[in-house]
Amino acid sequence: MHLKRLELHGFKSFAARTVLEFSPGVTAIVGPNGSGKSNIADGIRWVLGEQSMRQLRGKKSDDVIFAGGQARSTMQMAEVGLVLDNSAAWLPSEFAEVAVARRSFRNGESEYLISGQRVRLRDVTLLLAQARVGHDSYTVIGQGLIDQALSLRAEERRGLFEDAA
Amino acid sequence: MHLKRLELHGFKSFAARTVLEFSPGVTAIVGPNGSGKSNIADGIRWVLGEQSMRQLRGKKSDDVIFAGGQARSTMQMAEVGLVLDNSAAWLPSEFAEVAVARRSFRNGESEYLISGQRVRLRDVTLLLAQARVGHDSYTVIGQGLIDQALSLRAEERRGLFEDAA
Amino acid sequence: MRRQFEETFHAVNERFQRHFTTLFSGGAARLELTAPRRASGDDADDEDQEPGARPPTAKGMGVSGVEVFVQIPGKRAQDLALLSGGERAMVSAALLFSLLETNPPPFCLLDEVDAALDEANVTRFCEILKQLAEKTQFMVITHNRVTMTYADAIYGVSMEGAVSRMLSMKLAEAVAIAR
Amino acid sequence: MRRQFEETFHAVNERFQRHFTTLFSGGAARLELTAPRRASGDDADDEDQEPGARPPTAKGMGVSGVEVFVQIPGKRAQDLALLSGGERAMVSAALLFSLLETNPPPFCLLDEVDAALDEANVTRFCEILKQLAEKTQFMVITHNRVTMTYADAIYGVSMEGAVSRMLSMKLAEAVAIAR
Ligand SMILES: Nc1ncnc2c1ncn2[C@@H]1O[C@H](COP(=O)(O)OP(=O)(O)OP(=O)(O)O)[C@@H](O)[C@H]1O
Ligand SMILES: Nc1ncnc2c1ncn2[C@@H]1O[C@H](COP(=O)(O)OP(=O)(O)OP(=O)(O)O)[C@@H](O)[C@H]1O
Ligand SMILES: [Mg+2]
Ligand SMILES: [Mg+2]
Repeated sequence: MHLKRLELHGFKSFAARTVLEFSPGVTAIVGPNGSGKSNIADGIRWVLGEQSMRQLRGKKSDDVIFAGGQARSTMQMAEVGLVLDNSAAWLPSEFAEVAVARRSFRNGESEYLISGQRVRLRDVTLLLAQARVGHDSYTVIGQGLIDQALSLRAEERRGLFEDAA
Repeated sequence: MHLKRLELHGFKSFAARTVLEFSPGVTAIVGPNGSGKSNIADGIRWVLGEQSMRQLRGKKSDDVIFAGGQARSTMQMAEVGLVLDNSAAWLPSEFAEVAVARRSFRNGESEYLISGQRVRLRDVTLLLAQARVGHDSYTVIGQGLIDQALSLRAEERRGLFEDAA
Repeated sequence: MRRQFEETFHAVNERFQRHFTTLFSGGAARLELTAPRRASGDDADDEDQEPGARPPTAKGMGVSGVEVFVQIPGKRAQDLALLSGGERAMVSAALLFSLLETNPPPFCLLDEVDAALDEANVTRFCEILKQLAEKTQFMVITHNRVTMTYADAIYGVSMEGAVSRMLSMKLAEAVAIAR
Repeated sequence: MRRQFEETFHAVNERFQRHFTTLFSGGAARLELTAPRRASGDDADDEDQEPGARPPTAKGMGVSGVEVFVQIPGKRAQDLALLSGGERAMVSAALLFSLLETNPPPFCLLDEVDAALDEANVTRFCEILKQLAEKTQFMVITHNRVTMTYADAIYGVSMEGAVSRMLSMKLAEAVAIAR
């Protein structure tokens, strides 16, 4: 199973709807400082259910919504969608693709969707656990954090093994 | 005033007596991972009076003494010496050069020297303060710490200004 | 539950020893299980806790932990703290690769994990990444031109005003703007 | 004492605004003095403290602090936390350069401060470094070939077994082994 597609719209610096298609193997993401590369990493964590704003470099939950720039106004909603290939039927779905999406509004509301249907956060977490994908395991290794595993206490490092089990 | 020479002997990976001559301007220090570049930075901090082993990536004070390798045995003493150019007579000395050195022994003893004379740590700290050099100001910016100033609390950041005053 | 953890631990440990010696062209390393901690009495060493380490949690009590021991080729076994920035990144990479290989997740995104590595180490790192990529899809955020040469596809991001734009790129174009 | 701090603050602030706009080719930034904190009541926001920040000290009470505000060209003013790794390094460089210029220390050692920077930013960083080097001697530890081209002298370090050796090098030799 692999990630087929990632869509960002209104999420951090991705004001314009942006679609990234991914193939199996290695995809490099490159660009100048501040262009938005780590924002893509944050988008993936966020759609996988990340609740800690600190992990997303923000303070309040609407920090992930495009805040406007000198030539573009603020947006009212952020959305990230992830499409997983399910042709090997890993996930309990008869479809060959499973789509997970998350939306956040400036009024504080939040929505989670699986294949277009509104669901609760725990349904998303359950589905992703079955796909062996999580926002807090080693699915996304953040900038500057490669040696964090070495700075953990021994009991916390054990946590990484429980994710691998 | 500038740094003329740095000597390391038995300090961390510098088992062999090593002398670096520095000219004014920009000197680059390059080499593979683990070759000893940051150990030079640690050596400078240490001879300037750094007392916190954590700042030097160690746990106990004799962690800075060469610990031996597969083909070389452990040493009993670490020494770092720093020679400052004093031709503009910034420092209260009639000499054109002022040398500061520090030694540490495995038995826990420690020595500080100014121009070859045994002195106390506070004499070194006083002299260096007159030279406007300190182990804890921005004389040495450690690896991974460039944006530490941004992570400080506002009151702590003020501390950097007091060093600059 | 406990049995599964131990089986996983042994599988990861065996791979860790192998990946470490590949990444360092020699030397030796291992993971060890530590005895479960008891409350309070052991907390004296928390002052040595490195900056960035999470504070003690109640769930740390009563379970064993995992310690990492390494010996870099030519050097003697030393505390992880004394290792260089690049050496720590390589040890961490060996551990990460071992976890990924033991139970491959569908994809993994790495954000500038090569930042501290010299050219020889970036190459060794990427060689293992490429092998693991047969089972796990990798997205690698990087400024490094060597890393880019290992990619099957490259996406470029650019900032126009305050808005990010994405663009598929060829290797030559990407390397031209790389470090 | 208080007057000296305020004079220093204004001198550093004026340079910070200039260095920032040079490093970012535009935009705006400033430092601000914050009102002295009172004890306990204000500590609620300590939970937001970033990892790596030092814990509150008694000496933080009753003195004003220094806040940093930035607006990157084309973007709106934002919290420092949301900035990218490279943007944070550049803001920090602007602050460091301002402190160094206000009261030049005899020398300054920078250990891999260019690690997060793309090539265009490394160049802008080094241009200012070269100007400041007329008053302050710099030792720069780096893996970056652009940074090496700005050096007046290059020392190479190599590890033989467990022992470090130093060697004067020419630019061409250094760049050959660089990233
Ligand atoms: N909600 C938001 N609205 C608009 N812009 C935002 C928002 N959140 C973050 N940004 C902007 O995104 C930029 C950071 O992007 P990102 O961290 O992805 O950069 P990067 O490409 O990873 O750069 P680097 O190579 O320096 O790590 C910052 O300039 C920040 O101001
Ligand atoms: N007391 C000691 N005795 C022997 N070797 C030591 C001692 N202390 C540290 N070392 C060794 O020094 C090496 C680290 O050196 P250093 O941090 O200077 O590397 P570096 O050149 O900065 O590398 P990088 O580019 O990865 O940052 C480690 O391999 C460590 O084992
Ligand atoms: Mg980034
Ligand atoms: Mg180093």
